Amino acid sequence: NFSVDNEVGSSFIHRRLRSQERREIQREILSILGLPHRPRPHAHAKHNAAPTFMLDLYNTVSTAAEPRAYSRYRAVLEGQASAVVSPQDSRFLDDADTVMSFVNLVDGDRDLLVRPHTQAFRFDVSRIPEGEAITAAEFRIYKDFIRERDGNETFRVSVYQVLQEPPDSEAALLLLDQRDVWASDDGWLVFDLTATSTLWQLSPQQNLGLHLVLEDNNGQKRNPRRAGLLTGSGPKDKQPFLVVFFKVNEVRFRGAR
Amino acid sequence: SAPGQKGRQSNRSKQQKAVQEALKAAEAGTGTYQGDFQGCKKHELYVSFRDLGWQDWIIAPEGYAAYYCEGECAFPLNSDMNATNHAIVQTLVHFINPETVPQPCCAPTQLNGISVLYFDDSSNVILKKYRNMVVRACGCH
Repeated sequence: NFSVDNEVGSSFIHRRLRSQERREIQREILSILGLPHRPRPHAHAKHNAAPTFMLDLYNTVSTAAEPRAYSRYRAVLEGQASAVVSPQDSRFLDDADTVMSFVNLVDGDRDLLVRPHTQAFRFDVSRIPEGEAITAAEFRIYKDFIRERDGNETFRVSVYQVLQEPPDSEAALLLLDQRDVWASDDGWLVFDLTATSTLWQLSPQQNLGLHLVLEDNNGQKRNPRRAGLLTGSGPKDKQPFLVVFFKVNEVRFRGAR
Repeated sequence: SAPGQKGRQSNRSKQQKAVQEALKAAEAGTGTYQGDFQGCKKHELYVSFRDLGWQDWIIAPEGYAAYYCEGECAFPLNSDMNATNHAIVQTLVHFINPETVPQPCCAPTQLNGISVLYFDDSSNVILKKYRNMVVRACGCH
């Protein structure tokens, strides 16, 4: 029943677990991880931008003792554009106990048909870890280089929190953050959403999402795609996402079993 | 302390003799008290998330070296076993009175954390630090 597993390392004695043993170990480790059951994510999710970014964060925090740990996913993601971890993210990371990325729940293409000059985003931050407080939150959206436009053309990208969305009138919006970008710019745009995410955490019913608005040099609203913003369609590894940093704000004890 | 009973003198002298023998053996570095004795040490134990069939939701790591502590905390404890002062006294008392006082336990004295990166049911990604997952050092408690 015992054999040396060369892949794991000659110092480890490897024994195949019986199904009952495997189930017990799985149950115990899930309990340690604080999970009620084994998660079942969509199979295609691993190619999204958020896992790539999160893997970069993981690599930043991992010790030298775990060098092989991410090799499988590194190989999968090789060649894909990485959602680069900035020095600011590293600072947030030092202070964080948990980091979570959230997928956008709005179908970007369908939304642009309804509102051609505004892109809506929605992130469900209600299912966040218990007893943890938000220390920072960033909305990240990728801007591609626009070849066919004048490189000197500039755009203003504004992100608003939706305060009210009456069915037959304009939405009430609160400006959260703005960026001026050149048509020739290429890379991730990062918007601070710390206060808004904290509000959504405390009052999930106030989470009506975000609106992104693009204006040209003349202050005219434009389709966000005009500036190369990847809002819905486009490569999976450049899809927008929300990343939130948490810190434990209470001491938790595991119950005796 | 031991209750005063008849035959106490005889018991005490037996115990004292045993302790003296043990001390002599310890000084000589040999003797019946060392024998096949396996001291308290850190041993390899790898937890493989891949073998648990979790590669679809745990992004990293594939697994981690958790280690475990095993070995006897027997008289005489030496510095190799990273024993607490209390463990040293308990070993001696166990030696004198094995029926009443157990040997100290070989257990982790230093633990490290690991970070785990995984998907939830909604395909959100979670990076979480878990404390006390990896044994760094073992000792007699």
